[in-house]
Amino acid sequence: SVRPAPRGPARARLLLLVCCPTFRSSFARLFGGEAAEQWRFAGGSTEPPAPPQEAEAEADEGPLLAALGWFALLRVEGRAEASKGPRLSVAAAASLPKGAPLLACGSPFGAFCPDIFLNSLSRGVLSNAAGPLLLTDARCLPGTEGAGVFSADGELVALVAAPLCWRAREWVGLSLLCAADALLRAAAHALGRLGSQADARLLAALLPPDGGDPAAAPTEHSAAWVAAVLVECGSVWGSGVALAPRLVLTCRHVAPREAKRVLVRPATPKSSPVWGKVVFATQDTSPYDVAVVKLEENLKGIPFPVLASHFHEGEDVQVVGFGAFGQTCGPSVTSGILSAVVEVNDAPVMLQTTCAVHGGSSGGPLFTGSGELLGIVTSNTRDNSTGATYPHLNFSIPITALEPALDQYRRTGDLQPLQELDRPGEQVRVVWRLQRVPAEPPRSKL
Amino acid sequence: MGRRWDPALAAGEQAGCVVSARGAERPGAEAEGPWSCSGVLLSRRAGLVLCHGGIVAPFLRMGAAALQPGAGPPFLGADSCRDDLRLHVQWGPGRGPGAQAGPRGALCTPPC
Repeated sequence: SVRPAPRGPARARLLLLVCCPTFRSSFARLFGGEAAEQWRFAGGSTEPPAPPQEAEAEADEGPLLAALGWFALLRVEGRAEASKGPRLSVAAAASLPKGAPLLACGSPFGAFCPDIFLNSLSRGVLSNAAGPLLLTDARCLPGTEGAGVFSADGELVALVAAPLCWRAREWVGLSLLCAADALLRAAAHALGRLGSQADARLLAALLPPDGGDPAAAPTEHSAAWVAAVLVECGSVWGSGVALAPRLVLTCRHVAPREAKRVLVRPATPKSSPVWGKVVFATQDTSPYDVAVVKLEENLKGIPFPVLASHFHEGEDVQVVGFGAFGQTCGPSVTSGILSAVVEVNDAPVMLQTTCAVHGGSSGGPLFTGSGELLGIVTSNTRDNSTGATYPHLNFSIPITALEPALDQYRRTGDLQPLQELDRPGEQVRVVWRLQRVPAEPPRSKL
Repeated sequence: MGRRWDPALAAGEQAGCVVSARGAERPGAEAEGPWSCSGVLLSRRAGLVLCHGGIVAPFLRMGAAALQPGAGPPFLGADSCRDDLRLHVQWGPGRGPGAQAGPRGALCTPPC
């Protein structure tokens, strides 16, 4: 077993405090400026976590938040021991593609009850990255600041910088990470400046080789999420998915029918933005919140997704959307399972997932693990009585409900089948109003 | 989780730790803290631990202003913190019935 013997608390001394300058600059770029007031980060204290609304209000007060992006290097006194397990190795964070599986290992509530909470595990994916600033959808709690986040093959990828984020009063469901390689590089440099050459060499020895292995570079160009696009329509923006070189599917509330022109920005920086027009959007009365955009030019370098024909509750899925950051650092990938498939007359009419979905993700694609397109996201959940938003319960339109009409349009340019989406049955409307479908029509007692 | 995650599980178990910071008790004054967070044991042999910097922020001689961007180099030496800072690290398997009891806090386990 690699499990070490139980240990009581050991004294330690501070060697240095260090922050990664690139992390700080990425943080300022993503969360600073006009967006600064919208973002709140919460976590760290020895107190139990407050409910989201209260925690948001208190988010700026914790000492851990004042030091967001700063990490402490310590040396345990008199308790060093020979390693009995595998040597810690550090991943080159830049080599990980979005969607890569991650495992966070931390202690919720910090030193509170470590006998119960020490090294709790949480699984997720690499949701987004801006240099050494990483985001994961692995669920982390206050007290897990500083926790290690590992790749599936056991390499240390990052440390948790802030476990909880809110944007515009909505819990985002992502945790903020600092890449371990950049952080250790900064710490080794600092140790060298402070004259601790031996420790600097020790840290440097943990690092992956400079430059990395070209073969290990992210293979994002072939990933399914590359079909996700940012859709800008005046001051409104949202997500969409490219189904063909000139065909983008999104939501009506992102690209309404009265919109004359929309700008579609592909997820890969190498692809250029393309103008398009809304050729079809469902009426406001339709429960299917769908719009179809025809582009003026071909999208290039995008692998168009295979459309799913079946849905399996419980299967691993991923949502891709520009919800968290718009075009600032590309789409975010969040993972979960297909939690429900709601059918009317044996036909799927609504999909639910446990992926974290935020404002701005509307129109974004929902993929299976193998990259098949299951549907497009339209909404997450809000409790109007409390104002709480639940990003992990969200709703998507099954692609099977759209595919015949889209196929007809692609082949013939005929919009008539799409217009049928304005006239779904009453049962479909009831489902999307989140009303229970009665098992039997109520009978009159008269 | 399946065997696919075994390397990550082993690495997490080997490296995971929890760090707490408090001020030394002084006559007539309550000790500050504790503040605590998670951490990573980078090297067991050398006893090197990396954790969040926030738990030592209350002990900075210059206060949190020392951590603001542009306030100086992106690192601070040990002497940036007060002498009464006391740090402790705990690691290893602690879960289960044989584990040491921790102090009772405000968290509880309400029945759902």
